[in-house]
Amino acid sequence: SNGSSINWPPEFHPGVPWKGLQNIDP
Amino acid sequence: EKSLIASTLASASPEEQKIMLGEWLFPLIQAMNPTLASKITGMLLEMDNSELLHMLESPESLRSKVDEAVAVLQACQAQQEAQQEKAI
Repeated sequence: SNGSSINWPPEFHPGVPWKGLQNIDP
Repeated sequence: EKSLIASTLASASPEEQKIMLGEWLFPLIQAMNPTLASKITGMLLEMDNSELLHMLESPESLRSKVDEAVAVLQACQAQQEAQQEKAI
């Protein structure tokens, strides 16, 4: 019922900013 | 080589560390599973950097984590397909 899992996991491509970084606390 | 990796990481910001680990892990993962490599790498990068370092140093532990990640991804995919069928 929630579609949030469809975009998980954030894909990693060399040389491309990684979306998963948004989840990292400095 | 181990200490080079560790010292390079130590001088980088947390964001840069993840990117570096991703850049290092991606080709290794791609060799094991070309189709899902980008998703597997993204998934593994959610783990602690110390664990990621260990995987870089130990091909066996990398392989077992990649196998786990593939199993999770396939289960996730099957669930999504089941949900889509329900919706139709």
